[in-house]
Amino acid sequence: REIKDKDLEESLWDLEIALLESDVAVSVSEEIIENVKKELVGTKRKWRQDIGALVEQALRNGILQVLDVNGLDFDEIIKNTPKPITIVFTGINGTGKTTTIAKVAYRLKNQGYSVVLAAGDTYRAGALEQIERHAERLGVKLVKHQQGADPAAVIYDAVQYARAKHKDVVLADTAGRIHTNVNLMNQLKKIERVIDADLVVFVDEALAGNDAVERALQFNTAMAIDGSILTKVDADSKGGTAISIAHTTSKPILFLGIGQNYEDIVKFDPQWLLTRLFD
Amino acid sequence: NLGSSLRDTLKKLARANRIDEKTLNEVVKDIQRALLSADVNVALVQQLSKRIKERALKEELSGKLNPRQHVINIVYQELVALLGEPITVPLTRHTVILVGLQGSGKTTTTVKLARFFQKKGLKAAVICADTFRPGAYDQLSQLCERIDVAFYGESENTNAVEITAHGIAELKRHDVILVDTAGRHALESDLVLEMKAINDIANADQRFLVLDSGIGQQASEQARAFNAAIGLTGVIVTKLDGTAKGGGALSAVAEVGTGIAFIGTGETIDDFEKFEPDRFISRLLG
Ligand SMILES: Nc1nc2c(ncn2[C@@H]2O[C@H](COP(=O)(O)OP(=O)(O)OP(=O)(O)O)[C@@H](O)[C@H]2O)c(=O)[nH]1
Ligand SMILES: Nc1nc2c(ncn2[C@@H]2O[C@H](COP(=O)(O)OP(=O)(O)OP(=O)(O)O)[C@@H](O)[C@H]2O)c(=O)[nH]1
Ligand SMILES: [Mg+2]
Ligand SMILES: [Mg+2]
Repeated sequence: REIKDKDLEESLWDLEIALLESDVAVSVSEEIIENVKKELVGTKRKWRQDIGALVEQALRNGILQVLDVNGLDFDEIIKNTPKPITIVFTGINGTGKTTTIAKVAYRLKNQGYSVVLAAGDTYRAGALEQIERHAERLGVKLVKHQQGADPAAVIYDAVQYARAKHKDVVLADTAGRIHTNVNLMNQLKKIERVIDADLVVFVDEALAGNDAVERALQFNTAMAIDGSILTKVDADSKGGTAISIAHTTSKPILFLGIGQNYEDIVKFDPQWLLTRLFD
Repeated sequence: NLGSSLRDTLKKLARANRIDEKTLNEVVKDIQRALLSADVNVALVQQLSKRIKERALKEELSGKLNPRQHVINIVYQELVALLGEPITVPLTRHTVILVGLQGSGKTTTTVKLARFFQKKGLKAAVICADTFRPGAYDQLSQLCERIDVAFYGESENTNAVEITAHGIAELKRHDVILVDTAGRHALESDLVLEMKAINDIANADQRFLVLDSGIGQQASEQARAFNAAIGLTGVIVTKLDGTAKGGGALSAVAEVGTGIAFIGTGETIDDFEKFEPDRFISRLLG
C-alpha cells in the first residue's frame, strides 16, 4: 500500500522533536524532515512494515547525506599537501579555538610532523600567555608579535618561518570575534587575502543552539570554510550542532573536541552521531 | 512589543473578532517555532504552548482587546513570568563567585562586575581561582590592571581552594570580593566538587552562573546541576552583541527559579548592562 502524508505525521513529528532536543537548528531539522517526507510519500510499503522504522531509516540516511559532505580526510590532506601547510582557525569568542590548536598540534606531532604555531590573537588579554604556555608544553615553535599587532602579519611571518626552517604545518590562531562586528569580519577577509591558507577551519561548540547556523553562514562569507571542528561534546551534548554546521557550510566536520586536555580530540564519525541521536 | 516575525503570525488572528480553535492552533504552532528557534527548551516550549492555548480559549476577551492583542498579551505574560524579576545586587560588603561552562565569559564578566561596583563607589577586589587554564592568571590580572582594581592570585599554586582562602584573608579591607573560577560542566564531577569547596571557603553571598546567550538545549540541565551544587542567586547572560536569541538563558532561569542580573554586550569592560526583561523578550521573539 502507498504511504500517505498523514501516515508519516506522527513519526516525523517525534523525530523532529528528537533532532531539536539534540541541538539541531529548527531550520535545518525542518529541511531534513521535509526531504524524508518527499522521499517516502507515494512509495510502497509492505503490509505490517512498521512506518516508524521506515521513517527512522530514511531520516538516518538523510542525516548521513548532510554529514558525508565532500569527504575530506584531514590526515590525507596533511599527507598529500605540499609543505608547509597553513591552517587558519576561526570562530566566535570562547568556542575553544586556542585549545583546539594545541590539540591538533599534539596530534600532528605524534604523527611525526613538525608544527609551528602563529599567535594570531593579538587582541585579547592573556591570549599571548595562553598560547605561549601551550607552545612550551608541546615543545613547538610559536611565532608572535607584540599585542595589538596585525594578525595577518603574524601569520605571514609564521609561514615564512615554516618555509625557511622546513616545518610541515602552521597552525594559525585568530581572536574570537562576533559576526555582527563588521571590522573584525573584514579583518578575517584581509587574512584570507594576505595568507594563502590551505585549510580554513571553523571552530564552534556543541553547546551552541540555533545561532550556530548564523555563525557558520557569516564566517563562511568572511573566510570560506573548508571544514569545522565541534568542541565541548563532552558536556553531554548530543552533537546535533554538527548537523547544523555541516548543512550550512556543506563542508565536513573534521574533529570533535571531547575535553580540555591535548588527547581530547577525535576524528568525526557520522555513525557516532547517529547513535547519539537515535539510540 | 513582540518581534516582527511573530507579529506577522498573529495577523492571522487580526481580523477575527473571536478566537476559533483552528486558527489558534496554527498561531500556537508559529509561536512554538519562534520559541524553538530562539533556543527555548523543547519541553518548556511544549508546556508554554499548552498554557497559551488554554488561556487564549478560556480567558474572556475584555471588550477592548482583539484576539490578536489577547494572544500577544498572553505570550508576553507567560515569558515574563518565566524570566522572573531582574536580580539586583546589594551595594553592601559581600563576596561574589562566578561559575559556568567553559568559555562562557566568566573572566571577562568578573572584571565588568568589579567595574560596576567600582562606579558605585565600592572598593572591589578580584581573586583568580582558575588554576587550570593556561594564561588565566595573566588574563585576569591584565584586565584588573586596566580598571585599577585589586587582584589576588598565585600563579604557581594549583590549589584553587587554598588560593581563595588566602585571597579572602588578604582582601579584608575591600567591600566586594569577586572570585573568578575555572570553566566546568555538569559531568566533570571532580570540578563540581572543587566549585563547591571554593564556594564554601569564600562563603559567597552572590553566586552567579555566567551563561553564553548562544547556548542551546543543554542550558536547563547545566543550570540545574550548577544550582544543585552551590545554589545560584542569579544568572549573567553574555555575548548578546551577537545574534543569539537567548532562549537558553530563559530556560535556565525558569528551571532554577532564579533571575537574570546583568548582560554582557561585548568584549570591553564597559559592555555591561543591567538586565531588562522587555528588551530581552522582544529580542527573543524577533
Ligand atoms: N570541556 C571542554 N572544554 C573545552 C573544549 N575545548 C575547549 N575547552 C575549554 O573552553 C575554554 C575556552 O577555550 P579557548 O581555547 O580559550 O577558546 P577560544 O575560542 O580560543 O577563545 P577566544 O580566543 O577568547 O575566542 C577553555 O576553558 C578550554 O579549556 C572541549 O572540547 N571540552
Ligand atoms: N563579543 C563578546 N565577547 C565576550 C563577551 N563576554 C566575554 N567575551 C569573550 O568571550 C571569550 C571568553 O571569555 P572568558 O572571559 O575568557 O570566558 P571564561 O568563561 O572565563 O572562559 P574559561 O575560564 O576558559 O571557562 C573571550 O574572547 C572574551 O573576550 C561578550 O559579552 N561579548
Ligand atoms: Mg583563543
Ligand atoms: Mg576564565
